[in-house]
This record gives sequence, C-alpha cells and structure tokens, in this order.
Amino acid sequence: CKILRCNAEYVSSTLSLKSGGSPGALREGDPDGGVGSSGLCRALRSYALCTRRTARTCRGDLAFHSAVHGIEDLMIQHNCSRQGPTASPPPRGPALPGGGPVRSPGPALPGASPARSSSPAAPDPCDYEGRFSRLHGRPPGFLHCASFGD
Amino acid sequence: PHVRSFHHHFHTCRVQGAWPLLDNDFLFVQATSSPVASGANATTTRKLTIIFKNMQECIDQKVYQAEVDNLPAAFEDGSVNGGARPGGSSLSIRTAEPGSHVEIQAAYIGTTIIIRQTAGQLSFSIKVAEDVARAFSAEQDLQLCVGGCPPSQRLSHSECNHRGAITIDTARQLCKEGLPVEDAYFHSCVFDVLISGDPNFTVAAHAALEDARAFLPDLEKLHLFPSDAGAP
Repeated sequence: CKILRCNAEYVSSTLSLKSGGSPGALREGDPDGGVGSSGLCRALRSYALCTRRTARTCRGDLAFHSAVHGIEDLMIQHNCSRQGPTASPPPRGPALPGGGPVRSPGPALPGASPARSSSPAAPDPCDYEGRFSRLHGRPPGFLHCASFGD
Repeated sequence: PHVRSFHHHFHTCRVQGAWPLLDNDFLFVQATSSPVASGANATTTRKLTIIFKNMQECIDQKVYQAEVDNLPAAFEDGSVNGGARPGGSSLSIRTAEPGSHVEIQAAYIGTTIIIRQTAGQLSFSIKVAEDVARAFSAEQDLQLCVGGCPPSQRLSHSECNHRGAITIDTARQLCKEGLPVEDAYFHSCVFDVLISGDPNFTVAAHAALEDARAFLPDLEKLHLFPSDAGAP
C-alpha cells in the first residue's frame, strides 16, 4: 500500500501553493486552468486519483480510508468539481545511480544525478547514453526482448 | 507468439487477449493476440500498443498503436516526435519500409523499438537500457519481457496440429534458407510455418533473429537452444 506516497505528494503540492501566497490560490474556478486560483482543487483531484490507483492494495489500510474521506470533505469545503485539471505529475521514478531528489514534472531521468544535471556543463538530459557515460565513465548496459510469430 | 525475454528465456506462448510485454516507469507495451485460426491453440499478435510516459523536459506522453494492416508512421496524435518540450526530438519515429517496418528511437531512455508486420502478424523487438527496464514496482509484476511467458501459458510444439499442405520436411527446408543454425528461431520458424501453412512466416523468424543480432550486447547469447533456454 502506497498511501503515504499519495499523502506526501499532496502535502508537497499544497506547500508550494502556500508559499505562492495569494488568498485566491485556494479557490476553484479559473476556466483557463491557471496555476493560482484552482491550485488546491487540482492538488485534491491529484490526491484522489492517487488514492484510486492504490485502492486495491490499500483496501485494509486505515490511513487510506482516512485519506479518502478527508479528500471528500476538503473537496466539498472548497467547492471543487470532481472533473478538471490535476496538479503536475509528481517527481517519481526508479532508484537513480547516485540517488537524490529529482525535478518535476514527470518521472526522474534514469541515469541522472541531480548535482551534475544542474551544473552549467551538464550533458543533454534527454540523451540517455551520453548522460550515463559521462556520469559513470562507461556506456550503459542494454537488454533485448522480442515477440514474433504464432 | 514466441517470446524472447530480457533474460534469454525463449517461450512459445498461448496468451490470448491483451498482455503486457513491458510495464515500467517509462514505458508500457501491450500485445493483443488471438488464435491463428478458430479453435487453434497457437495465437499471434495482431495489435501492439506502446505508451511512452511523460518525462520532465524531454517528452509529452505519446501513444503508438499498430494493428495488422495498419502500421502507422506516427503516434496516435499524428505527431512524429516527443512534442514541444526542449528534448522533444529525443523521441522519434520513422518508417523503414512503409506498412511493414517502423522504428521508434527513444534516446532519452536509451531505447530503440522495431515493429514489423509479416504474414498477418506483428513482431516487436526492443533494445532498452538496463536501468529503464528495471524501473518498475512490485505491482507491475506481469511483464512477458521480464518474466517470460507464465508457465500456464507456455505451449509445447506437440500441442499444436499443423494446418495446410506443408510437411515438416518442407517447413525445415524453407526455414533453413534464412536460419542455418537450428536454434530456437529455427524451431519457431518450423512451428509457425507448420501451424499456419504460410511460408511467409519464415520472414518473421528471420527478422527477429536479425533484430536480436543488432540489439544484443553479447552476441554469444544470440542463438538459444532448447537445452539452455527453454526453447521449444
């Protein structure tokens, strides 16, 4: 059950809202999906989506059921519609060689190292082989799989 | 279809319907298979769906879908690259032979995919960076490329009756032309030609071997034999 991950992602997205600051940042209703006005609703919809994804494995988990009810309450309280944009995808991905936090949105780049990727001389982040070779001093390993015939 | 896994297991698989070949943080590949003929045990892939997941500054999520007689040279949204992000060009698609051979390069994850159509079936080959292939959670536990064909879905060649007028000697002769080594690819070729009665299946096995030759980092593992790889 990965409910703690959902909780952490929600907390992280609402922290950035609070640091953004304006009172309007916690209200729904910006039709163009602007970052400010519907921020909390976006975060709640993402949170709800995350709980739905983990529902099967979390069905016996009290924290999961608390979260589901909490989301319901907050969505009603802030007048959030169930349909609508969600928050940017959270940073997630495989264990990185070198480890450490990653940037959002989207999963972490495999083979990446945060320290290097933020340096001015960083390799192209979208060139996996170049990035891996530079970080590890050797080319990456590859695997092959195939399916054919009848 | 015949499945060669990342770990050099070679199985003939009876899987029907949609089964994942890959399911990780970066890629999802699903093959949809149906019986070669009504009542037959052997199945063949008629649809492939590939999802390249959204990734940071590299690409928007892109979906590629191929079906028999429809091998597009573009993603589902009509685009041929990863979109407007700075690294959008790190995902690209090209047609090597219109209608029968498409190649997708995903440089941002060190991955190359080849999709072919031969004899009314779709073939899939992938070369993927190790840490990309390993980036999945315990919940993503069904991946034919990772675990091979589940034991309950494996097919032995004695379980299938051959169709058509092709004899085993003719099938062996046809397959021998492109596959001189009597390895798993050769045996798969003989199986396919006998089961389908269609000599064009030799092309699928031959192309799969050529893709393996191009994609395997260690060519010593190219030929798999029944004794060491669980081949049919």
